[in-house]
Amino acid sequence: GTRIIYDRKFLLDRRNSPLAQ
Amino acid sequence: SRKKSVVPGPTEHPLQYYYTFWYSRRTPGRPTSSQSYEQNIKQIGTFASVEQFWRFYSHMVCPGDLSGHSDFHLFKEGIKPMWEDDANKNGGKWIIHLRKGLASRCWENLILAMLGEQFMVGEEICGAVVSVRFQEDIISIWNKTASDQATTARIRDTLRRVLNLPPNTVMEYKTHTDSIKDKTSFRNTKITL
Repeated sequence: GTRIIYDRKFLLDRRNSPLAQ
Repeated sequence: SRKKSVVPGPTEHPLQYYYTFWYSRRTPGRPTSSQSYEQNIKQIGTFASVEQFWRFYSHMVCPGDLSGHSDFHLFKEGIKPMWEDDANKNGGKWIIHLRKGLASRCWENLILAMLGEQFMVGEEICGAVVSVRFQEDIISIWNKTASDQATTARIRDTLRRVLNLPPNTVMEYKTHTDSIKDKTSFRNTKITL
């Protein structure tokens, strides 16, 4: 199946999301 | 069948695998049988999404701020960070020795690459460890099949790319069979790359 791939920038951009608090 | 303790929230970004953070700390000089090692290692928690990862990670101490003989382990859910675990027993790890001051940045880059599936080696990755020691810090990434040279080479090349290491950094690969034999994680013949 498809693999879920994220680059470093995408992951870092989620860091300050309200869902990540 | 795996007990699903966590699931990605409806608007969160799911990860390819679920992961568990572990922490261990050892009093220097004490012998470490695998039994006492298992007693010293504590689960911090399991996450299934990018956002859940940050909720753990943002509250954790940076490896560079830990003192003494401590390790953070981040392994796929269901795999214990032990050589003897079924997923690890035929495996090995790439080891990178870091001078003091580099561990926090390198650890973050390593685990972001792992969570984001940057290694492109199928099911081979088991987990990653950062080990804080007195003179240096060590990061390592564990895979399932030590004898699979195409996989270990690809992991090494990805490490070089994602860690942006100083050019004189020494990397070594050690099988868990060798670690069990000599009862040490890191001391081994070094291969300079």
